[in-house]
Amino acid sequence: KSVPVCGAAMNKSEARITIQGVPDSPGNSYQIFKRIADRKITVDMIVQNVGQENRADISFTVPQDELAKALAAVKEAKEVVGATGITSDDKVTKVSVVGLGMAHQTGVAQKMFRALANESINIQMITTSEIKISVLVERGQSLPALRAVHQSFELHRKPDDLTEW
Amino acid sequence: KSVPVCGAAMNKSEARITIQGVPDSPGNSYQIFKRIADRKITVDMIVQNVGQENRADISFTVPQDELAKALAAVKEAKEVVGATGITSDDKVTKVSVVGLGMAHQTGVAQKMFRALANESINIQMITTSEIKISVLVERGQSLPALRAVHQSFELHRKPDDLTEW
Ligand SMILES: C[C@@H](O)[C@H](N)C(=O)O
Ligand SMILES: C[C@@H](O)[C@H](N)C(=O)O
Repeated sequence: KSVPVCGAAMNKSEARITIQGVPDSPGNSYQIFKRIADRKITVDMIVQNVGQENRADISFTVPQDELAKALAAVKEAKEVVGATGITSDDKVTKVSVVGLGMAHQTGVAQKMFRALANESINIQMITTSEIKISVLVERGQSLPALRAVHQSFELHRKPDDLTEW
Repeated sequence: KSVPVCGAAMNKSEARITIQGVPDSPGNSYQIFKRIADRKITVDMIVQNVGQENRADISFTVPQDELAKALAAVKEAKEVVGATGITSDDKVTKVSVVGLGMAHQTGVAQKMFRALANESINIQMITTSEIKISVLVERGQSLPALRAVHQSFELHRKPDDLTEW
């Protein structure tokens, strides 16, 4: 039988920044990420959901040691685009499941979310691609989260064997 | 020199559903995607940003011909979790850039967003992985969006050569 999920991973050294209330019109994502790129900051997740009342929130994650630099970039961008606020959290962990057979990934998503729900772990952000589902959770729940997805997908490896990615 | 982006693609046959105001506590993502999985609906993008005032919006895309079925699942889930609303849009297109060298993807993100901004194309949703940045745009702007990223990343292939994915 096919194995949709072949591995799980986590990254504990990220921080999350959200620029809130970005006017939902062409050019504003560019203004934000241009300033981040100009400072040579590495970005991992970028998440934006559909806007409401002509504004949208844009979140992204960076290595924790680049948080201060990224916040400086975002403060500048906030003024330029007219966003309403900035929030950040340096106590987050990205937990991912990876699989080549995830094309029909609904079953994988609900299975991952159930594993986390059963441990009372709150899902702060969700992003997906055809081969990966990543969620952001509270840093203190890193190991329970990773173990939960390991067990749920029967990945049979101790979390401390895994490489961060 | 390294080529961070090796291709672009679009999917014009998706529809977007958003379940708004999902109580931001463990178990609610599971309740939603369980009902979608039970109906064997194929899900592509899943996007959730951080919550505000203890509620978060969760959006996802499905094949257009599964929209009605997915809306039925979501209506049920909305009652169960106590979400505040449901919106959907069947006139969307997913546009993606793909690259193995995207690990430092800030430069790629701002370049993709600039290409779209220059054509006055509004970005409705953003999701990323290490090898892919996907955005959702209005269906009517499919071809201008794809051409814009093609030119920006010098991909030298006509859009109609590309496979949808
Ligand atoms: C919110 C932001 O993504 C905006 N829609 C843009 O296109 O830049
Ligand atoms: C909003 C939803 O993702 C919730 N935080 C959960 O964990 O299920």
